[in-house]
Amino acid sequence: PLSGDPCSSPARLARTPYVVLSYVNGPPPV
Amino acid sequence: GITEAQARAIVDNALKLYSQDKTGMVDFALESGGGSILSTRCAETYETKTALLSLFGIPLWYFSQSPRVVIQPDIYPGNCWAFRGSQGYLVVRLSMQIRPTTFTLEHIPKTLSPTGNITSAPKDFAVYGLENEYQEEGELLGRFTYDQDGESLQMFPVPKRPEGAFQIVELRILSNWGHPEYTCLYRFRVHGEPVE
Amino acid sequence: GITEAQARAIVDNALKLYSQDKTGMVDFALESGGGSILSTRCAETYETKTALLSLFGIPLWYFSQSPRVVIQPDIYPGNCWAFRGSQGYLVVRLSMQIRPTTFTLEHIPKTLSPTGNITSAPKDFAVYGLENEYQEEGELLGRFTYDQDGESLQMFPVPKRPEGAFQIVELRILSNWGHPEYTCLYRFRVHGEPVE
Repeated sequence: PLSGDPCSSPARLARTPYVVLSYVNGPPPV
Repeated sequence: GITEAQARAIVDNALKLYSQDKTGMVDFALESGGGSILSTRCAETYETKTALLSLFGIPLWYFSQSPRVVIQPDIYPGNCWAFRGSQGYLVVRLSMQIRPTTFTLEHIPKTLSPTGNITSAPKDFAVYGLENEYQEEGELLGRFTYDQDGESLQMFPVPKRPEGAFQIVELRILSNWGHPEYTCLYRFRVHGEPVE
Repeated sequence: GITEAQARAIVDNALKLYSQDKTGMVDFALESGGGSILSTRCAETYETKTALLSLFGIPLWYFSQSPRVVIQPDIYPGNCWAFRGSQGYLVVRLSMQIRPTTFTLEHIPKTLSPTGNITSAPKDFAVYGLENEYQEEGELLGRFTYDQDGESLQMFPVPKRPEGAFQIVELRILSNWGHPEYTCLYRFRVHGEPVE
């Protein structure tokens, strides 16, 4: 890691170069 | 009693059939094999706006499964096309012109459903052969019922051998097993005899 | 000795369970079913910069698997999330609130590993139930060890039935089986009892 302890805070996936899928407003149709 | 060799043969044959798309029969609706979804007529995809895709924290769009998944083999929970209500239509162009003999409908098994039930499964349905995608009432190939207490994969032979051959079929879902908001279609397959 | 019918029944039941995601149990972490990855901690994705995607000869970007693959069912070699070192935490939001009863961890079998070993597999791990995604120390649901000499898919029952129910769990990988640079997570599943 460039700075800080990687265990101290959660790495929100929002900052990563991946498409992130999050479920809002309930579960998908199954 | 059977011998070990006979038991091995039973196992091998069962595994072989399982590995052949579980049916050992050509699926002329399969998208990768040449099938395609032409339209959904009166059916409206059930837009839940629940699966949000984002990149670098920026929301991009809400994802929902398209009708194409009905002719794709992945049937994990959630990988179904959901349409509003219990009546839906799907017009499928097969990879070639065939005389349909059997249809297969699949749903997830109850054991894998997070809700513990499969009320979103289709119940009564009918399949029609169409001359072209705009034909409103094609030739009825059969009326069937998917049994929620049966196997996850159910096969439905056409009751009467159709005279004509078709490259376009229409799947009409007429009812579901009780879900008040939507019906989920996991996979629909069309088997038959190719014609020249 | 057994009869042919008994042998067939054994085989059919085995295949049926196999076809039900191999466990016949709901996986509340499965992404298509409503699970999602919230965050990672103590973990840095192991960027190899080896898989280069290009179009018309123009390099676009280096691809590496995201943590989402841990809640997706494809476990072919390489379809794992690799994090640097042997310690990594993953926070997973389940499709609904449950009382967790069992966890499943999968890795590729040694027979399919190009290196002939699975030193990148996780070894000791722990699972916590979190009240919210920012909670640093949740309720410990159990400490377990993935056995590199065991089955590819291993299930770990929770030792003591948790009092509370959770929709967020944290998977903490504490050690691996010897790979000096990274640890690979193929698939993590969470099973349990839904609560209202």
